[in-house]
Amino acid sequence: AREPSAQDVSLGVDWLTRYGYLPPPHPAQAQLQSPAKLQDAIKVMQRFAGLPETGVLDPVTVATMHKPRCSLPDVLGAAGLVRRRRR
Amino acid sequence: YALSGSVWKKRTLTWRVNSFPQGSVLSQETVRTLMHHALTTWGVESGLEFQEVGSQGPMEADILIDFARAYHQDSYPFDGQGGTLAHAFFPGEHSISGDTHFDDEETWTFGSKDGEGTDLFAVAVHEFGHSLGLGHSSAPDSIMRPFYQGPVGNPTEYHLSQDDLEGLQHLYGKAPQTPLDKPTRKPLAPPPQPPALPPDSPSQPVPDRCDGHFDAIANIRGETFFFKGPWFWRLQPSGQLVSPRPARLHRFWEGLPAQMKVIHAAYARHPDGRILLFSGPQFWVFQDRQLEGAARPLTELGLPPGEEVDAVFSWPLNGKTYLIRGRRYWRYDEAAARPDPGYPRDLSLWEGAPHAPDDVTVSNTGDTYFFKGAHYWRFPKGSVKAEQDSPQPMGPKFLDCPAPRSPKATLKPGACDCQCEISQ
Repeated sequence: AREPSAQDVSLGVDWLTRYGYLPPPHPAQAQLQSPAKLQDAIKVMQRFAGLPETGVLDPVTVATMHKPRCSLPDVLGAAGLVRRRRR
Repeated sequence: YALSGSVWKKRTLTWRVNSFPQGSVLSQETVRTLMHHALTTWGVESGLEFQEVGSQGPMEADILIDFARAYHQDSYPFDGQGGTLAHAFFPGEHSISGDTHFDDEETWTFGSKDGEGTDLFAVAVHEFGHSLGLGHSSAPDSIMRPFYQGPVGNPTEYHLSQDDLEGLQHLYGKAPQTPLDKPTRKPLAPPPQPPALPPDSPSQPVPDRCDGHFDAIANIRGETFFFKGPWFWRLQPSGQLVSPRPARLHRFWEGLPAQMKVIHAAYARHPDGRILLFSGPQFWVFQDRQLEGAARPLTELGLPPGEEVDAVFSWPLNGKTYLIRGRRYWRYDEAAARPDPGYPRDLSLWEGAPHAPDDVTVSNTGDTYFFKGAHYWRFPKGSVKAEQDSPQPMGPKFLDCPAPRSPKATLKPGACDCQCEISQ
């Protein structure tokens, strides 16, 4: 299998963070995800999406990340899902 | 199913469409009617009532529906066509709780084919699931899967999947028994004409997977699919069934002709990942779940006119595709896009294999499995000789079923010195 491109990895990390598979970045520090954590997050995403659990950003996984979807995260954080705005 | 952790404490919820899509082919009446039906889908199963209110009321609606673009004053800006489609807020005491937002830059449709826009009813049912307290589900048939899965058919006939139903009833209990299908509120407008649905009756009896005798079995992207009549089961790579309940063929394989009630063989094509389903003397090619083009004759793969197949599989050792019928098999070269010469050959080249298998598939570890009746024959990776202990009952290994009581000795292939009476 070919190595995922830097663009795919960047998209993947952004996507995995947005939908709750990776923790949100700390505002005061630059954060680099360890390969193992990233692989685990990809596996969880693949399991959720019904894909083979390879832990790799393969073409099927990247294509799934491009699919139209609901904005809400798949994995709900401890603080709950919604950052609500009071009207 | 997944729960958000919040739930409405009241059983009658008010709703209102606060803003409509701009420049959409859908009229405001159609949008309101689709919202009504999407809410009713959840209401009829739980006894929750949904009441549409006007903008002049003293109280804001519990579920306020908006079509918005880009940043729209919550934490989930929309991104234009594609990407994110909609979102909704879970139940609670905040004024935004329950509210549902659709990306106005999508091409919202109703009654169109998949690919011609985004079906508003399907997305609305999903979002209202959030409004009632459900999170995203990974269950294959769930409307709460996070990815858009295409139109779901006629709104007046749509029913929640078992997964969604159980999640909803965990939160709100079951609806009173009589009358079960009474709408929670009279529609404000006559329902739009629904698209035709494949004729799959929900009253159709579900087959027993432990009986074996599958029509087709295939490894598709690491999962094993077991087809029987208009149903199929999925076995995950971990060895777990996605659900003990089968899924409906036509709900999943979009575009498969409605009259096609049996899949005789299936396999995932090696070079491009396309999935081929065979029935009778024809086959259909799918990209993911969507049909590509029309039915094709088996003659394209080198079989004589009118011939059918019992089993098809791609052998990873040489990348070739094998098509089996009775005691014979053909070999097809996917790379050259032509059948190999010198076929058919006798299936006995696969030593120990049963003739006319129900299907053949290759596992994720590279072993080849022939299936027939309620048994399987395993050929270790790269080998054309069946394991000594073949055949084995397939139920305990694959389908979470108890081991059968019947002896397996009579299933050995080869000549049989026995008499068969009608009572046996």
